[in-house]
Amino acid sequence: PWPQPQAIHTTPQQYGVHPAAFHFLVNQTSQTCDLLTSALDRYYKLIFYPYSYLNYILDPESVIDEIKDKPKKTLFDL
Amino acid sequence: RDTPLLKRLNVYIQEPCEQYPTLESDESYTIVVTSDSAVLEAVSIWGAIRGLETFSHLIYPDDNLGLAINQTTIIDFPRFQHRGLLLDTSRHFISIKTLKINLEAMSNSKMNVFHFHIVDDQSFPYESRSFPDLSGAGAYNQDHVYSQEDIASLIEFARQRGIRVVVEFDSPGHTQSWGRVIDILTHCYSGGKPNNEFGPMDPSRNSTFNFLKKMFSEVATVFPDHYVHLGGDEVDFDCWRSNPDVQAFMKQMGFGNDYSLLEQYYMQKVVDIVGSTGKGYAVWQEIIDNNVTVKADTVVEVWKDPYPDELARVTKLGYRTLLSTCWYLNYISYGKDWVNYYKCDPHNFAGTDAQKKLVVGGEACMWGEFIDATNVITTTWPRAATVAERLWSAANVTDPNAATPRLEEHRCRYLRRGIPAAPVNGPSYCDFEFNR
Repeated sequence: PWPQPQAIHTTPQQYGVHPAAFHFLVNQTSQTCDLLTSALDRYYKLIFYPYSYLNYILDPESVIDEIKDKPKKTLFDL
Repeated sequence: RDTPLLKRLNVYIQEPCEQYPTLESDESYTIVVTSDSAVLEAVSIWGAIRGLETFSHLIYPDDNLGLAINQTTIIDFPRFQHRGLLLDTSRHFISIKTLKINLEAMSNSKMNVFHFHIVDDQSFPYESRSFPDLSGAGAYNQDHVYSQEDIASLIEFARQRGIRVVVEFDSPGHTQSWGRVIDILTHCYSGGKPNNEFGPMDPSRNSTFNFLKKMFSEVATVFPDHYVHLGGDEVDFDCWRSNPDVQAFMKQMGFGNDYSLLEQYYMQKVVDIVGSTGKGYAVWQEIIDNNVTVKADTVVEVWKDPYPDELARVTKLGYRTLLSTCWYLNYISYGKDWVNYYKCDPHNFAGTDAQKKLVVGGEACMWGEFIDATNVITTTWPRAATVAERLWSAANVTDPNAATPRLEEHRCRYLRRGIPAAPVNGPSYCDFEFNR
């Protein structure tokens, strides 16, 4: 990551990350608000649709079809 | 087939969400990815947003898995609270859309203060509610303006990313564009007659301060951040010296021929005006150099060299301080100029621990003499990201050789995300090149 975190430890153990199998969960006991839900929505798009993300946040109408219409697996292949 | 899938990221925030980030916000978080269910914990919403950014960095393209993440544990928090970027929208106008792309790039590097240097001598693009003529006559033209809706949408876009918008209305100098319709500037004289030139704001007239009172009470309502940047840098005294009313005022005030006392008087009035709105203020270091008495929570921005001496002097006076001296990114040169930015450190000065604690961070500055929407992103990024690492990461993260491959990867990440970050490490490539 950039900037370098204060403390980070990783191992070679990998996990696959698949747009159809992954989701964000807000813990029941967690505080929540509009900022969190919009951040989760944003980062889901940033992680799985990086190529159209910027257009989406700057002009959602122009991209929403692309994201909506694209079957997840195609994007995954990408 | 035998590699497990990561199925979820459990997010947990401890405290109720604040509406806006502040200088005191807690941005710490932890991330644990050790099974098909990862966990992100944060004290505040701002830490959660920083953690989500890091989480998005942990996921990478993998030939077999498509996208992958490694088993990871992260404990993270910023070294400095104020990690800013100044953009100057007066010397060249920059569209709101480009300003938002810059905010996006800032959040990808965890920068958290947008220093909106919105007006200056050259143009006044801020559409004021109280004084619409200021941009009517002061903007380059009627398209090169920021409406109240533009400003509000920029502030919201920044808030969503945990970025504070600290606006700068610099005075008494750098105000030529203010005076095109409202008579607040000093009339300069030659040979005992007005010469149709104008200087800094005219401190000898009460009308100047009546205007400023109205203007800053508007600014206080439009910009939610606790701090307004009042500038106060580079005041030229020649015009003041030439004006007979100002000369009379100097005599009346007993300032003799010391015009820095007049500058001090002006800034004292302005900080009192802004202080009465309940706002805090940031100022360039000249205000302190000229012994203006400011509120204890004032933030002083150091831009002069040698910065170690300047930091030592300002923190010795007990003010919270920002460093920007070594991060004027508008000075461009051929080659890896980011290494010098990376080596600069806000604690690199002789001072007590108490003085070091007064340094709350720093800012990368992109002045607009030769910068507009065509090159602001490519010139600023990823070079500003090296300032972001200096201000976020531990003090011992200083090796530019170790940083080089990581900066390359971060640049490629920007390209993947549609942000045209320029090459800064010589010949190389990214799997996904910019091709907008």
